[in-house]
Amino acid sequence: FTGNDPVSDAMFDALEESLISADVGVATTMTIVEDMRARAKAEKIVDPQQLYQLLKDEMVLMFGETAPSVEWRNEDGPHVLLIAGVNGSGKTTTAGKIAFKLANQGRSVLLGAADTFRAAAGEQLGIWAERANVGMIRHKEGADPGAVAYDTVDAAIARNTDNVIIDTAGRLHTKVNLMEELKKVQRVVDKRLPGAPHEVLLILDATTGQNGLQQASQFTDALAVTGIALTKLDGTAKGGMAIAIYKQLGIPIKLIGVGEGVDDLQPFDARQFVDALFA
Amino acid sequence: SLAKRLDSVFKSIRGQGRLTEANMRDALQQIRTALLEADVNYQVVKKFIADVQEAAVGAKVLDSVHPGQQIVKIVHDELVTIMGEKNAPLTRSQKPPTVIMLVGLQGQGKTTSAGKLAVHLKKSGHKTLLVGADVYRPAAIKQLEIVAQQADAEMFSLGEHADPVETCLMAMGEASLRGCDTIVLDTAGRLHVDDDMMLEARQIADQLNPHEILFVANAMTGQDAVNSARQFHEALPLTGVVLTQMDGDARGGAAISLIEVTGCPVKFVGVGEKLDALEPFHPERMANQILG
Ligand SMILES: Nc1nc2c(ncn2[C@@H]2O[C@H](COP(=O)(O)OP(=O)(O)OP(=O)(O)O)[C@@H](O)[C@H]2O)c(=O)[nH]1
Ligand SMILES: Nc1nc2c(ncn2[C@@H]2O[C@H](COP(=O)(O)OP(=O)(O)OP(=O)(O)O)[C@@H](O)[C@H]2O)c(=O)[nH]1
Ligand SMILES: [Mg+2]
Ligand SMILES: [Mg+2]
Repeated sequence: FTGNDPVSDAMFDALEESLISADVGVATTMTIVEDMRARAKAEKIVDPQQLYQLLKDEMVLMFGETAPSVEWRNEDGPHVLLIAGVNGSGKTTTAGKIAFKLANQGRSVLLGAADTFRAAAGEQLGIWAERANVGMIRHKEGADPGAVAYDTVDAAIARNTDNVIIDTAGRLHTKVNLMEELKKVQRVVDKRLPGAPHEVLLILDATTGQNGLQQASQFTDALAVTGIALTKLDGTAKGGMAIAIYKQLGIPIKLIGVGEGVDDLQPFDARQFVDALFA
Repeated sequence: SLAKRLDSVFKSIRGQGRLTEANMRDALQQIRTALLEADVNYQVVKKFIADVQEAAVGAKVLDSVHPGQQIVKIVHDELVTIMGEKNAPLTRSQKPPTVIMLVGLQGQGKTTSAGKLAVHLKKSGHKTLLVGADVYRPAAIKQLEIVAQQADAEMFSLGEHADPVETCLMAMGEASLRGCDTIVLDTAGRLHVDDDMMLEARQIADQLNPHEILFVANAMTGQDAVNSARQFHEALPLTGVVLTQMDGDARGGAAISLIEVTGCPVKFVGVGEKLDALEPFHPERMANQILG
């Protein structure tokens, strides 16, 4: 490139800054910028606007043309959704929002309060159960989370419930014993209903930096995460680490949280996400 | 780690004579990458690198025998200087009660930190009143009630149909009644871009005149730390930061961003979910963690 080339070094610096500032992460950003440099050269692109559009289209394609399914039906028994993630990411709120959405679609829903540790966790989920007008299984504080999960699936089978949503306690992926506890919850659920949980949602706070990749990697090693719900996108954080997670681990974003109310849950839309990233 | 990276940059130089401007550029690039990987904000890194470059020129690193080690020391020392070389204690009011207000985005650890502060203050003989000013989050007040019990602290709220400002105002009288010399106001998580909620926070601060307004943020926060911190700082006279979930494996570069943007020290770090998991902030240790 020469100094008077509009698609200049300054433009690639600006691209690097917007990607890093969106929490896309250093390694992924470097890859993207290098790819774009090569393409600009190969395709003799001279207009920065054109290059940005190319990148955006490419990112949307990467996520896939069709939005991932959140139908959550199971033909032979309740569909079981397990919710996990680090502390404060929005698990309980997301569980409540999903319950509300499914109940409004006419499904029967049962919530499982498997966070038996944190202060007022059961009460908090209980209020969401009321808002969604759905049932909830809860044991007393300090009870075994596996037992709650088991009882919830068991009750759902007995009652012919369409959807089970199990909320778990926040835990750092670095805490081995807590990750083991989570694996046990999954095993127990599978034991009661082979094949369950049918969906394992990792709840990821959009303000999280590159540690999000570590979280996704460790939680998926433990549980085979099938999807991500990216929360707090109503703030100014872009949630760019979801791109690194998809590129490196292949885990799709299925839902986004855009507020604290019952309706503040949306299916993931790649085009909207990518446009917002560069806004 | 940064030390290893710089080592490999300078290994290729050793025996080739003097360190050059070009090698210096490589070293600065490695430092920049290390800080960005640690989630330090992009603009903050830019300024930091310029400062390191200046310090390196001043320290005549180009004439040094061990340029790699010298640069690591310059970077480490610059980080420690930014973060405030020693621990900053909590302000106490001359005339009780001391009022501490906790603010921050959703889910960062405010309510838990309120309990931790009560436990911490109890060790030096202070009696704390925890105030439930979060009327929005389901069971928030119940959560603080339980936290207060676990911390063996007093707790006050007007319930979740009350006005948060009024709750905080009434807490002042309540503290005297119950012989508490410290009040911790646990406020609702709020977005810096939510005007109504930021106005509420300002009203609480205006009416209560807290001796400490602590911004509570998660150590895994990424680039957005500067945005939220900046707007909270513009809205409220912040006096300090509490960095939570430091028991994880996040590099914690947000600490630099928060300190730079608010001009406030990190007063405490949260290192676990239990109420005894609060430690004073150690700039030296944080610098090592950030550099990986
Ligand atoms: N603005 C905003 N706030 C959210 C969103 N999702 C959750 N929150 C808030 O984030 C805070 C934490 O939410 P919780 O649902 O308690 O998070 P959690 O992961 O269950 O927390 P733990 O169980 O303690 O680990 C609450 O104040 C929620 O209202 C979102 O999409 N947008
Ligand atoms: N591992 C770890 N977890 C923490 C720490 N501090 C808080 N938590 C956990 O983080 C989650 C959120 O804590 P809260 O105290 O409810 O956060 P908050 O800021 O009051 O949340 P909102 O009121 O909804 O804004 C809980 O699961 C806490 O147990 C910490 O230092 N380490
Ligand atoms: Mg929860
Ligand atoms: Mg709280």
